[in-house]
Amino acid sequence: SMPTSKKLYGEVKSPNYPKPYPDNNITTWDISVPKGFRVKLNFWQFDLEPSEACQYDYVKITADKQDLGRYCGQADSITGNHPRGKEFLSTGNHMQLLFHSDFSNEENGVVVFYKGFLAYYQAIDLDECVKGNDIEDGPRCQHFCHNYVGGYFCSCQPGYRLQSDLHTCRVDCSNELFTEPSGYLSSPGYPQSYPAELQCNYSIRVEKGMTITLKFLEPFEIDDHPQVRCPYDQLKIQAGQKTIGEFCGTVPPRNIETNSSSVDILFLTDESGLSRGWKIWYSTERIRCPQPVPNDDSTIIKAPQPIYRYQDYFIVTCKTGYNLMEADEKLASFTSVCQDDGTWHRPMPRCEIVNCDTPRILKNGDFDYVSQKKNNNYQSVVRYRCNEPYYHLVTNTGSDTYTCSPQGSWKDQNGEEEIPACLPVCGLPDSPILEIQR
Amino acid sequence: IIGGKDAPPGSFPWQAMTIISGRAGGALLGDRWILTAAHTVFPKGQSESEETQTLEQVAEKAEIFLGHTVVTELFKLGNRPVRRLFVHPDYNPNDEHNFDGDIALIELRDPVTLGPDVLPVCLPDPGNSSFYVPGWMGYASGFGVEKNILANKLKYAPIPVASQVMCQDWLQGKKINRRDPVFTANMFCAGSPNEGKDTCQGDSGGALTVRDPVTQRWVATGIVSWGIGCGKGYGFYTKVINYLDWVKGIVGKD
Repeated sequence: SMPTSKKLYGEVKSPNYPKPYPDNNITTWDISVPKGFRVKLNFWQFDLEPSEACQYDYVKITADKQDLGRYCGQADSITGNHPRGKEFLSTGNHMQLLFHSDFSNEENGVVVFYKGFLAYYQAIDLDECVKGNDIEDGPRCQHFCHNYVGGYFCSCQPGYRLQSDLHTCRVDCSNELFTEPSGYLSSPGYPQSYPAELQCNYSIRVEKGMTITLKFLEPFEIDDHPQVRCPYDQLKIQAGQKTIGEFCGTVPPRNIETNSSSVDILFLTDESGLSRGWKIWYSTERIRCPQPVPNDDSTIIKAPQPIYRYQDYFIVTCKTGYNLMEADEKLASFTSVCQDDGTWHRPMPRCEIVNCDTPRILKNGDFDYVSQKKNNNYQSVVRYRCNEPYYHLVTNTGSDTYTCSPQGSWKDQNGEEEIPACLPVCGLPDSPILEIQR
Repeated sequence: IIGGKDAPPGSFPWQAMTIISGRAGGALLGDRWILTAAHTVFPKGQSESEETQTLEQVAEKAEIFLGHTVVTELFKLGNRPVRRLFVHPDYNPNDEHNFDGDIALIELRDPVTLGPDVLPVCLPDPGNSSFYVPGWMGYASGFGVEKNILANKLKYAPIPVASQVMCQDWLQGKKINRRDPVFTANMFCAGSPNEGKDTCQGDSGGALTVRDPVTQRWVATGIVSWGIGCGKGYGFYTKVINYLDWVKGIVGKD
């Protein structure tokens, strides 16, 4: 018995080959190739005593516990079973050869010498992934099989993970991450029943300033109970720090506007159930900011929009005669931008009526408020006068009336700021001499 | 003032008393100018040592009073400090016979507040010389001498404008330090040798005023300037209308 080492190729020949083989000989060869390969054997030379049913000298080939045949004879012999160019292929990585020679090789009293045989074998790849190729140990791949020379490996469908046995696949939904602006997510196998004992965690993460909206599709089936809410399987949704809710049953929830750029969906299932699961379409849009509202009637929002979203802005001005104020500071302009958290980067300012302060003092004169409102605010009107009869009013442009302008200064009807002057009146004494006696 | 009366309070509110080289008069223009005679600033006949004073020095020592008809009360109201003095360039303090250019302006440092007792006099309209027609009644006022006594109250006297010819005739034979006095076109005369109403020493610089019958405003037509004796002849006055350009050039917008 001659075992061959696990080479990829080899030679097997009859005893004494190429010299005639001896009588009364039984020799076996146990051909082994590495795992993942099969044995392919060809006879290059085959010269044995022919006999009916190869009862005298023969070569017997077996592999995988199967008899691949008994062969004897010569190429041109009438009797026997010459292998000719036949290829012998094992299923596994072993093949056995047995050579048997009887006590003599005489034909009609004449001794005939037969050379024997010379065979070559080679290892050829076993495609473990083909059905029917029996694999000695271990199950086939549960999902996908990938053959390569000398071996094979398994892989799983999306959402499944190859287990440590390298053959079975188990649902893997513990850390699913979605970062695209929109997409679908669903329970494993949807719309087929979802597996039991799941702890799926789906995370949607998009750019700050975007808000995620969830839309549940039909069918929606999660194990439920009429009296107790979601006792078996639960679909929990969390947006940022806020818990949106826990869902089950057969009625899909309404669309959820999360107002968050971060959503986590946890799907927990118990040890049984035949519900078909759920599917969500998520979409994103820029987060909304509250509609800006003026603080007073004098505030004007330029070109107001129906909706303001992240990166939108609004500009505020005031009516004529009002100053734009933020705290105690007068502003030349105001813009506020919608931030990624849905708040405005500056609060709405206010508009304060322009105040011109007290009108300039007129030397040797005074002023009176003409307008109804006797303050110094925008559109207040004063009229200057002189201490008559000793002074008379001399104006610059003919106007003695000044109005508090939007610029915060007192201006006459011609837009001039310079106030009039009180000039002396000459030659008009209060008590001129009066001659009585004539 | 010779042959005059006490001026009622507020009747000549432009009247100023100036004390520069002695008591004199002046008339308020606007609210910070005093019209007066040049010889009250630089008197004629001064000795050589006194002539070297500058205008700035004179301005510093000048005292101006406004606002009352009673001298003591006038003084109580306080002096009005002087900022600058302007004397007409034609005035020659060395020529005692010729009072041509006898006009000056005093600028007060601070404007006065006008009221019943302090009010400016008007200047004549340059195109209207009717106030200089003989017979036109003018009123002279002042704190000057009467009967050799310096007045303690403001007085006034109505003095009509006199004929230039008659004044010239009256001056014939009269001398000022043995020389003939000069009566120029920049002067006019008023009064009469017989009426007994005249201005006198201490009245110089004060205004001879007339009342414009149209506007009812009092207009300074003349400045008390010179004469020979008091109350017995004509008085001679600087003709203000001839100096309007000079006044306006100094006073400016005022």
